[in-house]
Amino acid sequence: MTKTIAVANQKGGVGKTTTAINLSAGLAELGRTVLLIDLDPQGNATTGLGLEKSDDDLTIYDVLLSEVPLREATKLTSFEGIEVVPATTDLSSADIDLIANEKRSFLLRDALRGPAAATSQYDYIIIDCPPSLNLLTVNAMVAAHSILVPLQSEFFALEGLSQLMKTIREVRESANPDLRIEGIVMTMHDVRNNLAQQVEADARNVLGELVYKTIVPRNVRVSEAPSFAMPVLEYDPKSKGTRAYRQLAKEFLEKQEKV
Amino acid sequence: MTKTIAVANQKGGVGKTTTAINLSAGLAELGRTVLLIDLDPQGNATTGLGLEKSDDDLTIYDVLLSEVPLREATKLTSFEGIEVVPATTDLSSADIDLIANEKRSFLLRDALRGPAAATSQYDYIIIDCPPSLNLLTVNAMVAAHSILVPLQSEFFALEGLSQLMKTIREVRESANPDLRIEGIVMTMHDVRNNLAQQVEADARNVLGELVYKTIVPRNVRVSEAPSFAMPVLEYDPKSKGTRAYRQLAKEFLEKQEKV
Ligand SMILES: Nc1ncnc2c1ncn2[C@@H]1O[C@H](COP(=O)(O)OP(=O)(O)OP(=O)(O)O)[C@@H](O)[C@H]1O
Ligand SMILES: Nc1ncnc2c1ncn2[C@@H]1O[C@H](COP(=O)(O)OP(=O)(O)OP(=O)(O)O)[C@@H](O)[C@H]1O
Ligand SMILES: [Mg+2]
Ligand SMILES: [Mg+2]
Repeated sequence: MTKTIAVANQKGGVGKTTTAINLSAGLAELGRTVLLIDLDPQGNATTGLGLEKSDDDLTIYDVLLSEVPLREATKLTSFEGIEVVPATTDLSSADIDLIANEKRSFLLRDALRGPAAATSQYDYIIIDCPPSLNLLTVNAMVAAHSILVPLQSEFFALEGLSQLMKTIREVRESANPDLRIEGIVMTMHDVRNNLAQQVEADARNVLGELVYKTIVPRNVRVSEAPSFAMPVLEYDPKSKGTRAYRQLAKEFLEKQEKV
Repeated sequence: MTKTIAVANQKGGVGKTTTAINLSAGLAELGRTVLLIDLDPQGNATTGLGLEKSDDDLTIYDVLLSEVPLREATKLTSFEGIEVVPATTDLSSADIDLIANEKRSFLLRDALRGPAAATSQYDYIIIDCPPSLNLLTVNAMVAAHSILVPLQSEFFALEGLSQLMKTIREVRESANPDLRIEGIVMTMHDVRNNLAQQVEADARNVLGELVYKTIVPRNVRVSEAPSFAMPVLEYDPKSKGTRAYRQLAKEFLEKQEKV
């Protein structure tokens, strides 16, 4: 059964896109098939995997607003096992464009479940969310089985966590009763930094087993990879960032397959 | 004359809040009076300056939605020369709450200009924007004289710059003809990192004089300061981060007073 995972955190710059891209790559290396849906008007997941952002192509905006079948907006990438539904800046007016639509929170869920979606061919659908708790992120939370939360080991990032958990509870109560937290992954972690260690300790205290054992270290190769339009697993297979994301993919599958 | 500056960039985590707080502190040290308006539902500027986020207090949400005079929502901080209009998560529904209001893009501008705003007592009004190009950021761009853009020296951050410039042009054409770019400040810059040097070179090539000479280095003391609810200028006056933000405040005033 295809599992849908939303990668979400309203705090900006915590590693949502980087985790969505490199977890997808790690899962593909382990033989899984992945559809990555870019739900952020910035379109970073689209370009980070080497796709052009073109106004002529169909994107997730067309799927949500014009009921274009998901299949028609899906693009192949040059990475085996990963397909992408791209995003462009059109998406930034989605809140306003969809306001009159009563089913506005369910559009992505319906698109993934429609007969023409053909999503059963994927083991996983990974959704990269924008840095906000707006209608797009709510759509992802309604459509998803679970939420993967990248958590930067910084003060402002920890501050936002309680609000994120509150929103998840609200979506679970109003629209998606089975929604659960897949896990929390510490990102851009610098072991030499006291604050980072304290944030990690706080997170494990409060959230326990939800926090993955795998920690993604700050590693410049990770931030260089998108400028070469590829996951760090391809860009520098021997880097610390690659090792961490491969480890995360393994741990993710162990948790998935245990359930 | 009071100058209003919006600190904006839809890319998440690039240092908007950190720059809004520490530039305000730098200007206050140089004898200027500053009103910092937190326009981000995350409320990071509010807590970063030591204020509580309480549902009982008046916030920028009440100013925009219930026409509460700005003065009534303004709070003192323990830092001389800096007052704050706080934000809470109520603000995250602003797009939807304001949709029916025809003047929805002008609400902040009108609040700053209203007779009960009493803004003439401030030399500068600094607005911390959320990581998106939604109605809140548009309100800031309509209300501001100019936009200060923090630019992280990373690939995804550079990718978003052209979209930001496009939105600024659109606001200038539709609602605020005098809107200009105050400047672009490189943030979290790591001189040892090739990508960072390349992004800086690209930015200076494309944007020339708009890019401040001052570069803010990545400095752990900067990210520790908010957990002690103070600007880095107070938290660690001898740090590299403090030196950079003091330098930025000087350069900012030189540009301001030259015009
Ligand atoms: N482990 C890491 N080490 C070094 N740099 C990283 C790491 N993870 C992410 N980055 C870089 O940090 C920046 C922020 O990451 P990213 O864009 O993935 O975050 P995001 O949460 O998707 O941001 P947004 O909120 O804008 O969508 C990017 O420039 C990225 O390349
Ligand atoms: N010069 C710096 N050196 C080290 N860390 C920094 C620096 N500037 C900012 N930070 C840290 O990086 C993170 C992102 O910065 P900040 O929250 O100010 O960005 P932002 O653009 O306001 O984010 P958002 O898009 O979520 O509003 C914060 O945890 C902050 O403490
Ligand atoms: Mg992203
Ligand atoms: Mg911020």
